[in-house]
Amino acid sequence: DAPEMVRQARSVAQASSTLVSAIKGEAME
Amino acid sequence: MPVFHTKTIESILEPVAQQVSRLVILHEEAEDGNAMPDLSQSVATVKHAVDNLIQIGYETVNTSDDSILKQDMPPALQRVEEAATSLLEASNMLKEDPFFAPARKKLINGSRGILQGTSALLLAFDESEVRKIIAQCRRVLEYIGITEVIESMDDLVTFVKNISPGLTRMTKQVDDREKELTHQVHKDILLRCLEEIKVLTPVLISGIKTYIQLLSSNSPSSADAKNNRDHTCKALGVEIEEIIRVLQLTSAGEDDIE
Repeated sequence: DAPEMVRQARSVAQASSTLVSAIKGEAME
Repeated sequence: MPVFHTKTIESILEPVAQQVSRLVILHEEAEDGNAMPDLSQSVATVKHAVDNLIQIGYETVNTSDDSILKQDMPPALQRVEEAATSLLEASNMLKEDPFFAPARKKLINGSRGILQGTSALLLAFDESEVRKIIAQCRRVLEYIGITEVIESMDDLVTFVKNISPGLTRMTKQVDDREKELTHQVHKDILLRCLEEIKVLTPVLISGIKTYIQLLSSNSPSSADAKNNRDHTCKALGVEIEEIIRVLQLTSAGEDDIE
């Protein structure tokens, strides 16, 4: 049962990871 | 040796840290000279997630009574917020010109800023959680000091009744924390301390009981019983102090050698 802060930080990290993939042109297909 | 000291922080930051690291290398080697794709959707998703994090972050700061957390968290929140703004600006600039180098640099710095800010935020939050466990350890440590004034069976019953919930809570918190850590040496020390505490606690109670019985019968051995009691009490205190010390270590290099 992770605290809300940890859950939100995880969302930010996942969104950033997707963004970085997009920057590198790897994802978004 | 693991970079992140808890499994939670590692699971959150490790994947994005690797991604950002590769991105920085690509940028430095100038192999990313192609036109940048439209990033507005991805950036908007990051911004939305950051906005939620900022909101929860400030709520945490406002409701916490931990002065160190109140001091450490706002700069980390600002860092994440600024990084998200940079990403947004870069994305808009690249929409105008997909080859615009300063925008590309801004994008990379923004990604790095999100990672660093989120890392600082998680670390500040984690340290605050650790301080709660340490406070519990100190409460137990303080309470075992009472053993010196226990001179009747009634006192002993009260002592056991009062210390048991705190001790159970402390060992549960330390046990949970041990499972969270990534550094094997720190885990091993905490487990060893918990094991020692499990052994020493009944020894202490039995030692107090023996001392009370010998004292009430005016036995000359009561001095030895007192020494035994104090010795066990001290040993228990040493184990709790060691737990407090190890809980505060956040990297493997700090102190692995006993």
